[in-house]
Amino acid sequence: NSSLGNPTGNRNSSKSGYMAFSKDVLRWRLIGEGYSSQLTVDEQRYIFRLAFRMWSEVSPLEFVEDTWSPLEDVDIKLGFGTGRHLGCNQKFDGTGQEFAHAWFLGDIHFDDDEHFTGPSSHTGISLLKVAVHEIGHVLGLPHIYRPGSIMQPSYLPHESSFEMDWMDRKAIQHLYGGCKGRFSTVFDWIRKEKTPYGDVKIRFNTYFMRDGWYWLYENRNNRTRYGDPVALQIGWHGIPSDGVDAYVHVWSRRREAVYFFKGLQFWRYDSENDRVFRHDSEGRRYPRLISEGFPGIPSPIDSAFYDRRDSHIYFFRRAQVYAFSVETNSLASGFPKHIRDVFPPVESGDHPDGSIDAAYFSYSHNALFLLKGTRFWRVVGSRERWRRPFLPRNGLMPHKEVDQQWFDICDVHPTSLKL
Amino acid sequence: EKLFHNRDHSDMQIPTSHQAPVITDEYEAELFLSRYGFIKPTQREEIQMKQSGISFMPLSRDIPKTSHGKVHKSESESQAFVSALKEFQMASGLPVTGVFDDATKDAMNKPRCGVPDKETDPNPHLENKSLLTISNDTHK
Repeated sequence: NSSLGNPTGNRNSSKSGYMAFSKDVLRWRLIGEGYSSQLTVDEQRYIFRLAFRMWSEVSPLEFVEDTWSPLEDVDIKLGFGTGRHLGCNQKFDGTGQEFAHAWFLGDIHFDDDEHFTGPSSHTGISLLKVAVHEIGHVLGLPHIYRPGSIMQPSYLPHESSFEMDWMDRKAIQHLYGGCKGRFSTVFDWIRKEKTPYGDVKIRFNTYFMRDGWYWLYENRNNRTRYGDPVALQIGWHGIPSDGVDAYVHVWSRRREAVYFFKGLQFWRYDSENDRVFRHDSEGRRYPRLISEGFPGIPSPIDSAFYDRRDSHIYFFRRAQVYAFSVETNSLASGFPKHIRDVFPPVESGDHPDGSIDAAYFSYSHNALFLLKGTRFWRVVGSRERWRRPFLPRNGLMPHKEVDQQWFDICDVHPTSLKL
Repeated sequence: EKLFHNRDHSDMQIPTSHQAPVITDEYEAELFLSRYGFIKPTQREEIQMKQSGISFMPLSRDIPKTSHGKVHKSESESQAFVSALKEFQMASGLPVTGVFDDATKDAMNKPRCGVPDKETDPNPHLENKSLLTISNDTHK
C-alpha cells in the first residue's frame, strides 16, 4: 500500500469545513520508486519545487524538499506510475483522460502514460500546472469551476504562463489565513523615464522589504509581482544583503537623493544606474556614518521618511522622532520629540507608541503610513483636516492589519528562494 | 521507455494498451459520472464501500449493457443518469441538455484530474473526510 500518513495527525478542519494542515512548514519528496521516465529527475524536482513555491507565494505555508527524513515524517509524497501504481487503489487509465490524482493524506500520483512536459515546452501536458493543481487538493481545495482557476478539473492547454488568480489566492487564504509579518521598510521608488518624444515621465514602483528579501507590489493588481520575493542583492546592488532599516527619498526643487540606512551607516543610491554610489560629488566614500551625514541624528534608526511639505526628514528611533532640515543640514529646533506628540492618536489608546518598522508615503494612496508589526496607522492628511478640522495635525487614524490593505506579501522557504 | 525514433520524441509510440478507453456511449459515460462523483453510489454500494473500507467505489463493470452501449436502466436510474449528466454539463460550461451529445462526449474525453468533482464520500462529515482514503480499520 502506498504509505498513508495519519489522516488527522497534522490536520485540522478549517472554518470552511475543508480539512487543512495544522502546521505551516510542510515537507515534500519525490519518492524514489516514483520517478517519471519522461523528464530527468532534476527537472521533475525543479518543477515540483516551483509548484510548491507558487503556493507559498500566496499563502502563509512554506514547503521544503525533504530527501533525508523517514518517509512517515514527509507530509506530501509525489510519484509517477502507470496503470496500477504505487499501492494505489485507483489505477490509471493510460494516455488521455486521467493524468493525476491527489490523496487527501498527502500523496500525489501522476500517470506516466501522459506526455508531461516542462514549463518551457508548448506541447504535451504541463507538469507544473498539474502539480500546482494536485498540491491544491492536498492543501484542502476541491475542484473549482471558474474559468481561470487552477483548480478546474479539466486540463486547459498550457497558457503561455499560468499564475494563481485572485479567487484561488483567497480560497487558499480562507483555509490558512493571510500572510502576516513585520517589514524592514516600505517605499515607493521614483524613477524617470524619457518617452520617445523626449518628455520625462515620472513613474513609481512600490517595494516591501523584509530582512534580505523584497517584493515589488503591483498596486493596480492588488498583489505582489509573480515570482517574488527575491533576494535583495538581485534587485538593489550594493545595499546590505541582509536588509536595511530605512529608505529615504529627498525630493525638492533643488535636490534629489535616495538613501538607505542600516545600523550606524547610510548609502546613497544611484537610481539612474540602479546601484549604490561608491562616493559622492565631494569625493566622500559610501557607506558613510549617519552621525556624519545627518549631524544630531542617533543611530541605528528604526525608520524614516522625507516630508516634501516642509523639506524635513523625520527619523524615528524608539519612542522619539527627529526632524532634520535638509536645507540647513541640521536638526530642527525643538526636536527630538515624542512620536505621540508629533503624531497623536485620533482614537486614544490606538497608537504604535515607538519602534516604528516603516514610515511609508504611498503615491498610490497619497498618504503617509506608519507600519509596526502586522499593523499600520494612516496619518491624517492636510486635505482631510480641511474637511474635518477637529482631526489633530498628523493624527494617526485607528490601526488596520497590513494584510487587509496590501495582499499576498508572503514568505517562501529559504531553500526555494533562488528558483 | 516508450519507443521513439525522432530526436524530439515527437513520434513516441504509445502502445494502444496504454491508451485510456475513449468514452463513446452511455455505458462509459455512466462509469465516468460515477467515477467522478456525479452519480452517488447506491445504498447497496455504500454498504459495500464501508465494509471494504474504501470511500471510492471501483467502477462496477457488471452493469448490463446492450450491444450498442445502452444500459438497461430502471426509470429512477435513468433519471439519476440524466440529472448527473446535466450536473456535469453545467460544471463544464456545456449546454445543459441532459443528453449524451457530442460536446459532452468530447468534454469527458479531455485530460483531467482524477480527484472526483463531487464528494464520493457517503458521509461528508466523517472526521477523516477525504477525497480518496483507504481506512484499514473497518469500524470507522
